[in-house]
Amino acid sequence: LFGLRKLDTDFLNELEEAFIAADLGPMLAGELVEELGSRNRSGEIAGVEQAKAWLRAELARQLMPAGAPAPAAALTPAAVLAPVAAASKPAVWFFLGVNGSGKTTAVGRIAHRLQGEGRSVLLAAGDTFRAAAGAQLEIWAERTGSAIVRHKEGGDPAAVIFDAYDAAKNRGTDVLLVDTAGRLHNKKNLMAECEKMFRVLAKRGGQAAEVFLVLDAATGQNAVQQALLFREVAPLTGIILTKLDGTAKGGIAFRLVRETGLPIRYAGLGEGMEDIEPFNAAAFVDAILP
Amino acid sequence: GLSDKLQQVFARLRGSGRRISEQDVNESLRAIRVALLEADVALEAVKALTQAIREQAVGEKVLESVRPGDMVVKIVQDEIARLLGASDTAIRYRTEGPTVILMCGLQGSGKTTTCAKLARLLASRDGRKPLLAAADLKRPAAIAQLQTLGRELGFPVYSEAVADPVRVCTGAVKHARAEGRDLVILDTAGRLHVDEELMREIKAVHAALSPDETLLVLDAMTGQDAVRSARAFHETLPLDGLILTKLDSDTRGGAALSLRHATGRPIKFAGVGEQLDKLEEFHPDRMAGRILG
Ligand SMILES: Nc1nc2c(ncn2[C@@H]2O[C@H](COP(=O)(O)OP(=O)(O)OP(=O)(O)O)[C@@H](O)[C@H]2O)c(=O)[nH]1
Ligand SMILES: Nc1nc2c(ncn2[C@@H]2O[C@H](COP(=O)(O)OP(=O)(O)OP(=O)(O)O)[C@@H](O)[C@H]2O)c(=O)[nH]1
Ligand SMILES: [Mg+2]
Ligand SMILES: [Mg+2]
Repeated sequence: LFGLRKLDTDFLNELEEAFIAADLGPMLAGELVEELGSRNRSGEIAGVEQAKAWLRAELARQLMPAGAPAPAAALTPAAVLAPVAAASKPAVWFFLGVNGSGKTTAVGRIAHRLQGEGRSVLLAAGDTFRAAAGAQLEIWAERTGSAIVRHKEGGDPAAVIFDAYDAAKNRGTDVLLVDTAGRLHNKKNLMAECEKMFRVLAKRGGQAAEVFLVLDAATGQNAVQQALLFREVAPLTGIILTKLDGTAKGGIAFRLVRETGLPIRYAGLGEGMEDIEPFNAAAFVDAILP
Repeated sequence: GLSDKLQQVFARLRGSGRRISEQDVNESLRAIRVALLEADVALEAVKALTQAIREQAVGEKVLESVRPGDMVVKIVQDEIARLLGASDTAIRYRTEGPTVILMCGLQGSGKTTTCAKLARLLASRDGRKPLLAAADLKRPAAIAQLQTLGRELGFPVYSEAVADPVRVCTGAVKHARAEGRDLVILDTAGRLHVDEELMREIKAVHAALSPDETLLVLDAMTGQDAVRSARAFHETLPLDGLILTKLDSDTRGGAALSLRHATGRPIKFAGVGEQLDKLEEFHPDRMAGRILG
């Protein structure tokens, strides 16, 4: 789009359509194009080259909520950077989200990265409902050399977390990764079950160091509702955007950051062990610009 | 929802005391466009819809009408109903030998769960004797997942310790014949339509099995990517129908509007919950109401 072209109405319309196609949503797409148009009229931006530069900077800026840690430093939170005081171990990280978004796979891949950094990892099989959920996580535990705490199917997820936390404390584990069942944000009973997990952990003297909302990058405008309702029952600290290796651009990220102030922390770029990375805003923005 | 928004737009115009102009219709079209995009209707479908609405609305009828808001709302509803098409939930059963249904779709869309749900629905609705085939050889515990669901429903699940899904699928059909099962539902691995190797793989399964129905399982919460992926699968496969899952979420599900137009195929069933009895025949009129909000 940014080839040899004039910065005219046709260009702005095409740009707006590209943003809509990337799931930025009609309001944000319209805003950006309007802003660009007015800066062009005022003479501040002349021509498509300058427009591209401005968009790159502006979109990257919109992905950085105030006060969020820079993504590169984000993989290991302060709680697990050496030296780790015994009292702050284990760092408990939760993985929440709607059905099929990629939570269990994210847990497995982050366990792999942490192991690679020399951290000890325990997985909690907090999905006690879905068929073969525990078996799926068990395979990731084996693949990554992580310990796992798992109860029978149908049990209380809070009880799994309770046991896993105790086990991690007793073993001096650095990080406890909690896999949870997929749940739709509009299901009151499931959201109440989610809230209970944090209460039970607090009762045990623990607290969540990280709470990730795991979100499929192809999700449409409903993603905002998901984030807002999950945040009512969980102290979310960041978003993991999965399946960015598809054709979906994940443009809902902009609305999410704007409306929740949550940072995008990791990107899932495939199904393999290595295919999760700290979120790279510049690369993300480049993939969105047509 | 959209109907209320449109009524507001027209109430304002009427309140201004002058006649409704073409310019005013354009303003209502902008409101329609934003509302449909917010509901995740594909951009190409929004453009086609607003064009069709403009042509009808700019006609004499609406401009002269006492209640232009109502007329535009009716035009929008009719156009959406037209895009969704008539209900079509039939399965093309074979008269001899087991009917084969191939399920495909992106990662996490709900294929494995829907295989089991569909077996249950077709057993109950059409008196079928289903066999489930565990042909996802990639995902950890995918076979165990389908086996658990099959056990729960009392349906046999076929699997083979091999690396080639074609072998599992052909083995399943052979096994179904031998056991008197008249329906085989093939669960496959989630795949991206841009993954050439995996699209070749499912094309090979399709070629070897000549399924009677090929159904794309798509997450109703998908945004603009829905029509892209559906079109890509349809160009590789050809599809006979679609199943929209997770409609028990509060997503407006606008993706549904463009699917028939993009593939020429109907949405046959809707997943409306995690439990195995939560699969319904798809109702186009109910979907239209949901998208309009
Ligand atoms: N291509 C691609 N596939 C992914 C990615 N992340 C996860 N997946 C796939 O998405 C599917 C669902 O992943 P899961 O980890 O089971 O998702 P989940 O959120 O735990 O699902 P539920 O527990 O059932 O809610 C699997 O097939 C994964 O391999 C990604 O970044 N890229
Ligand atoms: N709420 C709800 N959840 C659903 C529905 N259909 C499937 N699910 C859930 O969505 C998640 C993913 O379902 P799967 O059947 O594992 O999806 P899949 O397409 O087989 O996933 P892959 O094989 O990894 O590509 C599971 O948690 C299911 O229980 C539905 O209609 N409503
Ligand atoms: Mg899971
Ligand atoms: Mg599956």
